[in-house]
Amino acid sequence: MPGRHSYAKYNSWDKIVAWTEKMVHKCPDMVSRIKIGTTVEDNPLYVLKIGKKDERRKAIFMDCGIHAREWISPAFCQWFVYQATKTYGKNKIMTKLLDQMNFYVLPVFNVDGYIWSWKQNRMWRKNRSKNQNSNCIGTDLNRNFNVSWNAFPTTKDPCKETYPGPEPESEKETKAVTDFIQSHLKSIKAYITIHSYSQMLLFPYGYTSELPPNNEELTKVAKIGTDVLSTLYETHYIYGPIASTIYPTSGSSLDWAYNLGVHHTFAFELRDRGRFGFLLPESQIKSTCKETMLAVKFIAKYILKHTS
Amino acid sequence: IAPVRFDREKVFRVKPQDENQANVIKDLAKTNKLDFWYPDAGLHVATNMTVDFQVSDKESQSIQSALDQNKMHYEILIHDLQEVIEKQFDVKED
Repeated sequence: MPGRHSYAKYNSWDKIVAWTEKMVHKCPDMVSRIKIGTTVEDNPLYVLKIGKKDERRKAIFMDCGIHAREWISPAFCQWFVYQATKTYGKNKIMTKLLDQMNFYVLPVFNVDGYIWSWKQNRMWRKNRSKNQNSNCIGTDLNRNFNVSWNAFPTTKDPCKETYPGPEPESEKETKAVTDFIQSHLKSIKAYITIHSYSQMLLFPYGYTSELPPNNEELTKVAKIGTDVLSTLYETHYIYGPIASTIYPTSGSSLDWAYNLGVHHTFAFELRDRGRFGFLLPESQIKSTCKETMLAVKFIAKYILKHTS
Repeated sequence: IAPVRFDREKVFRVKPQDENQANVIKDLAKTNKLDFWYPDAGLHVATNMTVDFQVSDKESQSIQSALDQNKMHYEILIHDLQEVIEKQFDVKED
């Protein structure tokens, strides 16, 4: 037995797997578990589908834990699933959302890396794939998507933390996610990816300083999203396109999903602003998740109302 | 394999004031093993950007000297990474 799962603590991969089973058993009408693939080390990649069985409804895809050491990210996905199921029928907004749309939640994207960060190296970022002609392990999954892949003078050195892989979608994890999103493209109206840290709400593009056609709309949603987030604990987030708000990146999941046709894509960089960095204490999990929940619910409400 | 320990590893915060100072950090990254926390790679370091990076105990002295030499203001956000890693589990099982 993996031990007791807790929403107020960081959970190991074994606990998260057991938790996914528990959620399906507890809420069989609302939660189902889909295995979308496996990792290099043959761990399963699970997506939890939250909502009714109707496939034609609008949906939002959300992933957590693309970078192994960003532990607050998977904690949020677990929190989201728990809150969605717990407040359905009690909270007006959540009830409306789940009555009319589905959420696909990937609680841990980079499973092998997450396990490694628990057992061997807390500061691990990449996945755990082996690289040809190098002893260095891993690809940065958020540089591995097929969108302007490796376009910047990044690095082809597998020893670097931002190594984009030998080719786009070379990684099993990336391929599993892109296949899933492509096969559900008709219903997926928004893509949300959860990272840490630096307190930002980002949208495309990262690979160019050009702005997406619906930049004004994305800016408006991000502004209100960060305003809503700050109402609980006055946590200050900044927002904007990736390239100008952080720095230019290529091969990111956000840009890939946008160019595929999911025109509402957002990346959260959760707490904090640098005091703890990737080592946010467990005592801040609850407040971080609660405030983030407000912003995600706002985005979902917006998607429900403004997309066709 | 024994888990990696981070005893006395440090996290520096530097805000380069001009291109020259940004280049100092980029150069340090070429000769030392810096793990960039923000931005996520040395090549993204730019003027007026808040840069956080992790460095081993062994290399931290020479990094500090280089920053001092170039009159760069810095802050040590984390003095002992291992201690902070252990402290992150600050919620008791209920």
